Amino acid sequence: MNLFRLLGDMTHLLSIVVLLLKIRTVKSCAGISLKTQELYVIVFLTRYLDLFTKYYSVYNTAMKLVFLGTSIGIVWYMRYHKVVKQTYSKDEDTFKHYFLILLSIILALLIHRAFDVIEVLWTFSLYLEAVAILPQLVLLQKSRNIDTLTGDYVFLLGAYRALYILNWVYRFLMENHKFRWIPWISGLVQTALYADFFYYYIKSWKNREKLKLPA
Amino acid sequence: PPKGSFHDEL
Repeated sequence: MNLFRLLGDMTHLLSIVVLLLKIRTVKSCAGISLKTQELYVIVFLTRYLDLFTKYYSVYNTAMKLVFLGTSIGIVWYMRYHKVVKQTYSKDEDTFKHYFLILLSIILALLIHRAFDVIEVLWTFSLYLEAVAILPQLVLLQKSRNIDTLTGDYVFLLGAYRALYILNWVYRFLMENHKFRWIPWISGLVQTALYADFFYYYIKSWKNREKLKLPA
Repeated sequence: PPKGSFHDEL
């Protein structure tokens, strides 16, 4: 475990805390894409298949349970909680996210490091995570005003993968880890998709003005 | 895990 990965995991955890804070305190999920949340549940389910078969550390197992539990909890809140589900921007969350799942499955079947169930599903989860934010970004562009917590959530979610890329550079240099195309490219694509958002988020933060994405 | 894999990550 290196500092970049720890910072990355903490940033990821913080993004989920911010989202839960927003949903629980404001009792609203306005501006949050249910589709992105559902994609994240699939990402965690297919990535953490080895949860009960492989033990790396207490930290690793605990964090997997937290990520699985919170992502499923958030989808439950947005789908079934009597108050929260009314605030879901249903007719704006229109991204065809099933295509993202299909594309990721096809790509994982074509490009993977080993053709076994765990590896292919793990690869699938990397490809899917890279594009999982798209429905959320599209929804943000449609939202007239983006509330602070939603902006902070997306920023932290994007920042965590950028930190993971630094972690891979560190592991490559210091732990003479081999270069791994699949996580690297997926992570770079994922972070690149946030570039536009990062620009407007930082600009709004510097100018002390409301976050607004160009339509 | 094999050296090359990142399965020990989240």
